Amino acid sequence: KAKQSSLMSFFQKK
Amino acid sequence: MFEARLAEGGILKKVLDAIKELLNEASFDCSEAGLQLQAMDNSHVSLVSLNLRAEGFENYRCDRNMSMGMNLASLVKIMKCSANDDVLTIKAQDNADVVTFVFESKNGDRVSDFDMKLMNLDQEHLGIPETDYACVIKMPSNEFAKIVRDLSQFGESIAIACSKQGVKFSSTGDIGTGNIKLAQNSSADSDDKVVVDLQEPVTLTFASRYLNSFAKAAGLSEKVTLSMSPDVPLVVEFKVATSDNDYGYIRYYLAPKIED
Repeated sequence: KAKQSSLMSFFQKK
Repeated sequence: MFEARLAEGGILKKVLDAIKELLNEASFDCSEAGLQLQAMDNSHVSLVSLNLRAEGFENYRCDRNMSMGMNLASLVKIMKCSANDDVLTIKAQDNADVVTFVFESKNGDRVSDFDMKLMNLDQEHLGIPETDYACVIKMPSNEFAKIVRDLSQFGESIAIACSKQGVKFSSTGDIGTGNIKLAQNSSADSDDKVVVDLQEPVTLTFASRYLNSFAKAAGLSEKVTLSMSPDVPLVVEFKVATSDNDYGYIRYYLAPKIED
């Protein structure tokens, strides 16, 4: 089953 | 001080409708360039990026950058006190702990004002890299809203497959499977056009619930743009515009579902 990823794994905190 | 006058106050109502399902509170960042908001939902799956350009306002003044933290449910209550065609002025003193909303009826014989307490929100901003997307789909926003609504009845995920043939939206669940295919078309009525700009085919899967929340922005714009690349967040963009004014945009970023 596909798992929901987090935005934090794509975008860095500024 | 900050003061911004919006000839069509109803625009802010529509913007609120487009973000209130995803966010409980958010900071409106005011600068000379305009009003910006960037916030993730609580589970860090989606992000809202709103940009209302200073030029879109009838009057716009921002002496120094400030961040106004607002409870969106409270803001909804205040906006309910206005008519869609009221002229809206938002104002705040420097370092103030309240923001004032003034509504003026079109004929000028009714003026109301509401102060709302500001909140101190410790919001983290994310840097979003410039990306060349493998697929960019432009389609009528009402159609996007209907597809997402229809397929949400099937499963909690919707797969979006973009290829030379067009775009296919699919969802599978307990009752079965739904597929909706859109071909690129060049109908004379450009409003109904689906246009795909394709570098390479992409299929990604997303949570139906978030796509449904994004579709609440369909009232802002007749068109929506979906941008996808393999294994990166989807971007769903609606222009905030009327026939005679370009206010800016609202963009949603949504992290994909990834095979375990």
